[in-house]
Amino acid sequence: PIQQRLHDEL
Amino acid sequence: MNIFRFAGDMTHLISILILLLKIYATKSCAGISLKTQELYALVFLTRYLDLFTDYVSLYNTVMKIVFIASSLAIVWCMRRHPLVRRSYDKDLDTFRHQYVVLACFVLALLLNEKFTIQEVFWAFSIYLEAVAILPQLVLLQRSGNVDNLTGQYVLFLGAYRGLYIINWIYRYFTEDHFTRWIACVSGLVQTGLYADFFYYYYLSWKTNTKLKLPA
Repeated sequence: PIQQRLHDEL
Repeated sequence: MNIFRFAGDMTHLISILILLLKIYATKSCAGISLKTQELYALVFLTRYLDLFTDYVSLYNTVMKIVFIASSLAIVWCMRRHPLVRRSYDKDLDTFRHQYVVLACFVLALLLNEKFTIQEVFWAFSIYLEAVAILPQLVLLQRSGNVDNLTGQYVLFLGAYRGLYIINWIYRYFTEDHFTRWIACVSGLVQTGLYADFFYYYYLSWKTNTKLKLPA
């Protein structure tokens, strides 16, 4: 599965 | 995580701590816009919906909790604290922020990364953050003078967004397929809003006079 786009910033 | 982003998060944290310090130490919130603080609390609550579902890092989780808690604490103080609430300039803080909230939500429905609850609210929080400072800037214009702590508050807030833009430029050149158009464009708009304030702040610092914003 594609890596679910994570918001890695605040 | 690059140094620009870390510095941005730290200046953001400092700006909130300056505000909390000012309110706690002086037991007054004169010159602070409650509407801006409510908008910021809304920004954090809608942006960090993934607080419990997606774990990025301990740093991210801790900072998200700190931002949510501190922004709610400021709003609570300004609304409920018996001493602080008396000094709130209710008749000066008249920016109709509900229209801004509505406009940002409609925009988020149209322009988002993915049409899911979490992504729509994330985009909403990004747009809202860009304009959340408006009631505060209007209040500063109305009250004419800017006491130094509120001035520093806006200064650190602008520095945080400016550093984030440098962080996005850095990531664009160092990471392949890094694109954050929504956050980048919105961040540029937000930093632009501060630009005029920075100009007057710099003038007042250079001419060593009290910061006066043109009414």
